[in-house]
Amino acid sequence: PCLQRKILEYFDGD
Amino acid sequence: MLELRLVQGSILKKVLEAIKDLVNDANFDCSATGFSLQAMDSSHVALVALLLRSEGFEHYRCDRNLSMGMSLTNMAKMLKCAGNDDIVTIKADDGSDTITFMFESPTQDKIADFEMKLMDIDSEHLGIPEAEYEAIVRMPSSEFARICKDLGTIGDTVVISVTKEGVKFSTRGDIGTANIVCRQNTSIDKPEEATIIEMQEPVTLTFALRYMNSFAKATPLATQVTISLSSELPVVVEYKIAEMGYVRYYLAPKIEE
Repeated sequence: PCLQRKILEYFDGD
Repeated sequence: MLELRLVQGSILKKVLEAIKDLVNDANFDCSATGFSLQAMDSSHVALVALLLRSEGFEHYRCDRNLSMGMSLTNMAKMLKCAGNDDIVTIKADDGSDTITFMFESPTQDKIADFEMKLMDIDSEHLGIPEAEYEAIVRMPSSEFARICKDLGTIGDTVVISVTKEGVKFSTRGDIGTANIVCRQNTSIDKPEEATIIEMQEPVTLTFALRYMNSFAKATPLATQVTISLSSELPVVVEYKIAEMGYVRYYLAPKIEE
């Protein structure tokens, strides 16, 4: 089983 | 007032085909730099960043920075009505809630205009930091598309592994497993067929094939694709748009629970 990471875990809002 | 004239209108048609399945609605930003878009898919797993630089347009007038919310499905419907050889002009007046796409045939004997309603879209703009990637693979975009399509018939995820031997794409499904290795191949006479691997560190990451197959819709935009990988970052799959800019897709990896 793999957990799908989210973009927001890597990039912050401006 | 906004007026952007693109002689090679087919670029815009291809851009929409490349992004419309990933993102439904998005804000297009227009500034002195160019016409751009940044949007995440509805699951916030992938992000697409588009840039069409102002220098790439034959005429580029953008009096002030504008952000225009558009349904990409509807925009794609309108651009499908443009011929492949048509010149496309995008026009919008200040404060207007519509945008106009004008299509001119190369011989100027047919001129069409399509007016599309704009929409309010509340979207977050993310800062994407400059990063050094552990491995960068450049390969023919058609080859990458073929690999993702083939592996997608067998499994749901792809493990991309870059070593000094080459780049390996692997999947596993109910019916079995598949591994495809591409070795470095610097075809000097045919640069579009080259596979070039720049590796600082070996890197192995797992991604959902569904998204990779969606990114591969950008294949008609570029003969080569660049895949940048680092263990702590989303992968970047980049299609350069000749002399104009790029479509970049960022995809968050899957990790073992």
